[in-house]
Amino acid sequence: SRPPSHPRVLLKAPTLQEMEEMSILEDEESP
Amino acid sequence: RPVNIPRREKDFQGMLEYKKEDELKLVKNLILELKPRGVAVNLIPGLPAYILFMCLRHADYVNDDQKVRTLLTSTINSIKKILKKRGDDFETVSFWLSNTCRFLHCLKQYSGDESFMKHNTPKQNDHCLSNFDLAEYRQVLSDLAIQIYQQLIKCMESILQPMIVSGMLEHETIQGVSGVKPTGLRKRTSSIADEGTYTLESILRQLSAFHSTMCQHGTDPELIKQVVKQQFYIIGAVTLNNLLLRKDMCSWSKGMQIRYNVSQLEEWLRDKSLMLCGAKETLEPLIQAAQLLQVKKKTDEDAEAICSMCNSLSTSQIVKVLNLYTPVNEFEERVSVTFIRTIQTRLRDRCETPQLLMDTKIIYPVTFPFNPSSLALETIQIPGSLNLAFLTRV
Repeated sequence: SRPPSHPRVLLKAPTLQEMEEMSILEDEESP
Repeated sequence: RPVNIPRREKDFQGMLEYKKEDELKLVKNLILELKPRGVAVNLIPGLPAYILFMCLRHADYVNDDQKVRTLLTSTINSIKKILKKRGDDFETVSFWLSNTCRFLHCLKQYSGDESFMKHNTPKQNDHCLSNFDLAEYRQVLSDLAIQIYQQLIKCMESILQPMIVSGMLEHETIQGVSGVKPTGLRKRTSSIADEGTYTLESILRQLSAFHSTMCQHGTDPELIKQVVKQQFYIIGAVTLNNLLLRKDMCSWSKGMQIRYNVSQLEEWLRDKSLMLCGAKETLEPLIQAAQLLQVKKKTDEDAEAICSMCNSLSTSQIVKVLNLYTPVNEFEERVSVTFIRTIQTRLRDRCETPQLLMDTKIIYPVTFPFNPSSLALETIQIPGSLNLAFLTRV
């Protein structure tokens, strides 16, 4: 890979809390 | 029959290709089910972080922003999940703290931001992310690292706490000075209880165990320094608080024992080349309290010397130690009320909080100084024990 000739696109990030809400991991605690 | 000719390392670009449907399997095998005490012992330090970053590089390379986002989210959530499950296990917490920091360092080192590229080889510069700027995700990872650090400190504190009073105050290792108990005080521990008692040696062994675990996990040296400073703060604060509450700990011989114990802690720092991490300074209030037990406490000159010596102790702490001071033999005397009044008058104008006990729950703010790696991503091989055969080296 070569350094890009175009500017990189800033990916907006959710907060830690928002990330938890969108988790695809199964929650072992839930029935 | 086709012959399988392994590719040469120089042909690899330091990326790992994976299918979207394998993302869950990736975080499951690499984060959720990885045992720091088992398989991970033989891995190169930070390997999980490098593997995750090489997967991320591929998602960036194919310009798939959704794949980048979900990989980062799954990674962060899996680390949080494993820490929720095994947050009381020092090895697990240390392992994921060092890997989270390494992942964060990789995101900086290969971000394409020149300020992070100063130590990169030309090849490492070629490996910078092509399409996405992950600055916001770096902030989230830094927040996660702070959470893990705080968990590490709590975990370490719960192991150390029960050892401190016994090892720093009660257990006596200096022969001859403390054979005589202060008059009128009963011995708190019986000989049977002594067998299960922690000693200074137990504390030093535990500090070495923490240190060796963190080194084995490839924890950044600057981060280890911060952990050690925090450990010493807890030891100093818990010891001083107990001294301030127990008359049987306020004698000339206890002062001697504490100074010896502090010298052993300093020796431990020297042995680990950690003398400049600020840990010793956190013991200053305890050191001064021990000196206060040992100096003369009679004349105005003694009062003046005490006031200039005890600048890390509050007036209430100094007065408390003087009030609790108990002579061990007939050559010593109790501290007179007049002397204590003299001290109080001299310290009247000091600007300070009237707090007697130290706050043992304070956690110093942590920082994660950038620590780039010289490791060439294209040389990284994945051990079979990680069960990641579904990843393809690119």
